[in-house]
Amino acid sequence: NQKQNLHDEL
Amino acid sequence: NIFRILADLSHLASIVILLETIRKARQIDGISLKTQILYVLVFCTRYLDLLTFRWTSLYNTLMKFFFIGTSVYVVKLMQDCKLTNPVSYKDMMFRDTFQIKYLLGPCALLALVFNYKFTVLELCWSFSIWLESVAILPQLFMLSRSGKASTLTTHYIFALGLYRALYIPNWIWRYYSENRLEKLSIFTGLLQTALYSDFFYIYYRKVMKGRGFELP
Repeated sequence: NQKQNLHDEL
Repeated sequence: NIFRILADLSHLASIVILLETIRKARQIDGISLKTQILYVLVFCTRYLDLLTFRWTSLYNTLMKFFFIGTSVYVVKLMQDCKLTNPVSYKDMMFRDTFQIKYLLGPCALLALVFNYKFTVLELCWSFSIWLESVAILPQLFMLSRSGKASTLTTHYIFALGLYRALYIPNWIWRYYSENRLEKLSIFTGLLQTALYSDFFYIYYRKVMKGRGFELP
């Protein structure tokens, strides 16, 4: 889950 | 969180200001085509994950399409100026002399050294994050060479710089609330904000006090 959210910013 | 929303709004505002400036004035004096081309490259390499369809949220996806689309559109508008206002275009090209190979090379190298995974997607992402941190340099170089700029151009640069600066409190917030520490973005974000610091100072001293942007 942590990995999936690695690039959750713009 | 509030910082991230404000940051993204500031980023949106900067693009709207830029588009309005080019469309209304029908001239591109003081705007660096090289910086705008670098942003096309930044967004296209960063948002490659759109192709994997592992979308984080509707908000993220829409924003990604918006940033890619508008950056390409800005370059197209500037190229159109070659025909509609050749004097302005020539003047811009004459001043837009920063050598971007000195940015592209080191950024590619840094991406190879600092990345989260040695895959095409991750290398492109890292390249984009490094490139974004320095993409404003041709614009700032142009500004420092001509010594002055239209107020709208300075509002554009300010809003663009503010966006990354606002990401910094967002990262602090996320560190405490989610224990999230994404080092590459934080380091390049700090670097990017540092590059703007001189501009911020002059903007605060002059433009915010209604005196127009002129370098000492």
